[in-house]
Amino acid sequence: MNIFRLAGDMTHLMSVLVLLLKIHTIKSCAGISLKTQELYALVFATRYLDIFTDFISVYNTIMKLIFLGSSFSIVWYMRRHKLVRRSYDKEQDTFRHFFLVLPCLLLALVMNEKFTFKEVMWAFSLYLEAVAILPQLVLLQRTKNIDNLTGQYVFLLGAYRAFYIFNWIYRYFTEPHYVHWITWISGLVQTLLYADFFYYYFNSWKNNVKLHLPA
Amino acid sequence: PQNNHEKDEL
Repeated sequence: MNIFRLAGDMTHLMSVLVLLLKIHTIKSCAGISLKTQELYALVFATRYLDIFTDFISVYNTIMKLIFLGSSFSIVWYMRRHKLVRRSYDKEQDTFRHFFLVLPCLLLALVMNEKFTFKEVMWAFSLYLEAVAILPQLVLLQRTKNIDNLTGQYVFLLGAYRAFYIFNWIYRYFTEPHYVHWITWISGLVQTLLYADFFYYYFNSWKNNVKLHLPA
Repeated sequence: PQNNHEKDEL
């Protein structure tokens, strides 16, 4: 465990927990894409298939449980909670899961470390995580004005991506045989998807104005 | 040189 990895995990954890806590407190999920949240729940469910078979560390197991629990709780709130679901922008959040899930599944069947159910699901979860933010970014573009909640959420997710890349560079130089092409390439693609958002986020922060995305 | 132990990231 290095400092970049820990910082990455913590910002990732904060992004999910901040979102869950705010939805729970203000009973609103306006601006949040249910499609993206469902894709993340699927990402965690397919990646952590090893949770009961391979023990890595107490930290690892607890974090996996928190990510699974919080991502499914968010989906539950947005679909089932009678106040929260009323604030959901259903008409604007039209991205189809299918268009992301199917290509990722096909890619995972072809590109994986080993052709076993667990390894294919692991590769699938990495490919899907890389593109799962797309429905959220489309929703941001459509609704234009972004409240603090959504801005902070995407900012924390972007910080998590950046820290993980530093973590991979660090591990590559400090650990023998640390090579994970699938993780790195999908992680890089995911980070690039945030670059555009970050450009506008920092500009609005620098100029101290409310964040607006161009059409 | 990849084994399951290397999949220690989240």
